[in-house]
Amino acid sequence: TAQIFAIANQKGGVGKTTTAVNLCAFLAGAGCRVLLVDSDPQANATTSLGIDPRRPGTSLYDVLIDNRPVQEAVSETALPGLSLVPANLDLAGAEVEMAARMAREQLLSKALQPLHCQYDYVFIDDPPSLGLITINGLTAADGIIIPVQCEYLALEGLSQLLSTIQQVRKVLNGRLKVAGVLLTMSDARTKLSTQVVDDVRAHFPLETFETLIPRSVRLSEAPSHGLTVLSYAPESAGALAYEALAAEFMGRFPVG
Amino acid sequence: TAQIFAIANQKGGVGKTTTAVNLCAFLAGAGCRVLLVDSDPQANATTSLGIDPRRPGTSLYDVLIDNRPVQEAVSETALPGLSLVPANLDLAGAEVEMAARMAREQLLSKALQPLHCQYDYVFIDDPPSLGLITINGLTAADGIIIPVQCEYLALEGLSQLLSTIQQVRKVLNGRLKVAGVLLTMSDARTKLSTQVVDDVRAHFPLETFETLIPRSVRLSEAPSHGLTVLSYAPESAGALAYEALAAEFMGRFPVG
Ligand SMILES: Nc1ncnc2c1ncn2[C@@H]1O[C@H](COP(=O)(O)OP(=O)(O)OP(=O)(O)O)[C@@H](O)[C@H]1O
Ligand SMILES: Nc1ncnc2c1ncn2[C@@H]1O[C@H](COP(=O)(O)OP(=O)(O)OP(=O)(O)O)[C@@H](O)[C@H]1O
Ligand SMILES: [Mg+2]
Ligand SMILES: [Mg+2]
Repeated sequence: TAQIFAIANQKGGVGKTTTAVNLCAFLAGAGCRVLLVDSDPQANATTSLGIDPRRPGTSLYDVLIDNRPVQEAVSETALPGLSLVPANLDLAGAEVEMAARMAREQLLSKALQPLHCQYDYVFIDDPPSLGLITINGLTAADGIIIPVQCEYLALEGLSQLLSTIQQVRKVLNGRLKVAGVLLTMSDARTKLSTQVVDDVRAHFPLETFETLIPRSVRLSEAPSHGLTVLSYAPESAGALAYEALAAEFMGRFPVG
Repeated sequence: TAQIFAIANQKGGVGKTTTAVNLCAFLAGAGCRVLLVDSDPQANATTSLGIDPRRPGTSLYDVLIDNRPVQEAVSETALPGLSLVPANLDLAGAEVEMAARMAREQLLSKALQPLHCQYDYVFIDDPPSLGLITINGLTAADGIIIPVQCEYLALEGLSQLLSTIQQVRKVLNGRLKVAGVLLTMSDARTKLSTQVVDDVRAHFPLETFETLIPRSVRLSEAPSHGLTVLSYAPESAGALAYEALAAEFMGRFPVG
């Protein structure tokens, strides 16, 4: 049955979507059956996989708000083994509508249930906030993956995120654990980056992935071609780092 | 009477807080009376100015939810001429509470009214979302400043932001205009960055500031010392860029 991971951090621009798209790509490339759920109204994961968020069809909004079956929303991507539940702009208004529903924090968890046997891993790309969409992701997940940019301001919000995780674990989802902390956009040349790496490893010795993701321009170019870095620049430093992360990830959370 | 600007973009990590803090610093340095309102629950602007968001005292949350007078929340910063209304963690729960209030989009606009004569410029640092806090900022403002990171994914969300601005202008704040578009973290060495600069200048020929903000590690180090780049590294490329931006800004929106 599928293991479900939310990729979340309310700090903006830390590499949530880049991690979601490229980690999924390398896991699918290794033969796993992977589903990515784009729960960010910006629909960056959807665009990064070459799918137009404005195209007609069922999106995550229809699944959460209109109770459409999630299977209707699942789209194939260019990568065999990787499927996507796309986001669209309607999702921007979803939080207000979700707030009035019964069991509003569990809408996503219930919606994903029919898919449990079809995938090895399900990943949820969350928006940069701790609102109802992200809480839905944390309630549906077995674990959270926290990308942390190697910048000072990225450290600031971690304690707020951890206390939100505690609350969700207490009243909504007792199995939620910190599955991993991932250091992103590291730059060995700057003191600040090295300091953040040391700080995070000290605070999260067990959870922090060995794999560091370096700053690599190929990673930021790939989405403009609607490709993952696996297809766009497989020999780049960014691709090799996400490939190593996928291997480390499968070691921590073996399939089946 | 004060001109009010919201610094907003739902894309995360594009330089909203860095622009808010450093533009305010150079405007105050040029002799203007400036107020910065930190309306992001992450409280990054508060931290960047050396103020602890956990310290006791009135914060923006108390002003919006408990109707405390905004003067109670105004704090002095280390820079003469620059005052701050700090954020704190309570703000993370504010949107749900605000949603139930009458005229919920105008809470900030009404709260700031008593301050109109005391400042030349008021800036509002918004969180990375288009929720009720950001809508409050757009409703209170005369203009919006849109930081755009020189990255492909940062372009994606602009049309969504523009349509939100249209809606706010139609039903909440008829005077709201796009005061400026600011290109941030530009890197002349990469094709992607240059392409984004050209695209944005072509789409927003009148609004885009001449000043480009380059990627500069001093800008990301300054917050860890609780200083603006004006105090931390005044000769750095980042500081010179924000100094030039402040001059260009005063030319566009002269005081009084
Ligand atoms: N390791 C990296 N090297 C270089 N650029 C990167 C790297 N990781 C991400 N980026 C770029 O940095 C920007 C922010 O990354 P991304 O959009 O993945 O972050 P996010 O946390 O999903 O943002 P948001 O908070 O808006 O959802 C993007 O333009 C992306 O292409
Ligand atoms: N021109 C620049 N050069 C180098 N680093 C920068 C620059 N501008 C911002 N940064 C760094 O990039 C990160 C993101 O910037 P910042 O936090 O200001 O963005 P933001 O849009 O306010 O983010 P959020 O969406 O989380 O509110 C921060 O760590 C900041 O220090
Ligand atoms: Mg994202
Ligand atoms: Mg910010």
